[in-house]
Amino acid sequence: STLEESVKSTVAENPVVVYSKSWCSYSSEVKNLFKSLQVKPLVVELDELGPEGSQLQNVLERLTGQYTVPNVFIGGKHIGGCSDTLQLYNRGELEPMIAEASGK
Amino acid sequence: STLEESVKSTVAENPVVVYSKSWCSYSSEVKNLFKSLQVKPLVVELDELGPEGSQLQNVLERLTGQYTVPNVFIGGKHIGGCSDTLQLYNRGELEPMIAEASGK
Ligand SMILES: N[C@@H](CCC(=O)N[C@@H](CS)C(=O)NCC(=O)O)C(=O)O
Ligand SMILES: N[C@@H](CCC(=O)N[C@@H](CS)C(=O)NCC(=O)O)C(=O)O
Ligand code: FES
Repeated sequence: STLEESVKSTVAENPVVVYSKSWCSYSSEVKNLFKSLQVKPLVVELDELGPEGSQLQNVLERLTGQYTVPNVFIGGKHIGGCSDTLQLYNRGELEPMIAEASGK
Repeated sequence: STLEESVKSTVAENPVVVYSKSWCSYSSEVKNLFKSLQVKPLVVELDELGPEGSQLQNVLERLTGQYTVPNVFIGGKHIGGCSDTLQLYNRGELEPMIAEASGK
């Protein structure tokens, strides 16, 4: 579908992508983590897109198996949610991954 | 208003009350904390009440100054949200408060 294709190109063309909801604290935690690492992710606020937001959420589930937000991609690779991202960070694996995806 | 009165009696008549949203991870964290303390709060899932849910959320803001969920009351006293509750727990103040509210 075109929405599926647009998600695939979004995550391919942007080193860090966060599908988020603007009032969700778990989504905020992930966005704040990237901010503290001086990383500027592409953030897609699903609750601010009207009906397309829930369509996107369904497409993401089809593509990644994950329905929940936040939904994080680095270098086009599906990372997971808030806990997955924090875990990678705590293991020292997140920053190298971001550096590589940003072509550094 | 009647909704305001019903909130006041709910928090007066139940030792622990959590106004929550069923798909919100911060709300889950608070509910899980109480569960681990073998406490059974009265849980009100605002997203499962149709239009009354957002009315309740507005009433809670009027009564407590807090619009967000989770919104926690112990012994009729407004505690706050997830971080407030966790902070009280970490300081060893939560359990005595619950015990007192439960009339123990
Ligand atoms: N363990 C997951 C939890 C994700 C989760 O439960 N997200 C909630 C919001 S906090 C969700 O997407 N609920 C369904 C929805 O909002 O549509 C993580 O760390 O990201
Ligand atoms: N620091 C607060 C954060 C509360 C918060 O931002 N809650 C969000 C959901 S995680 C909220 O209520 N957003 C508005 C809404 O869902 O209506 C806490 O620890 O409880
Ligand atoms: S909606 Fe509350 S943590 Fe995501």
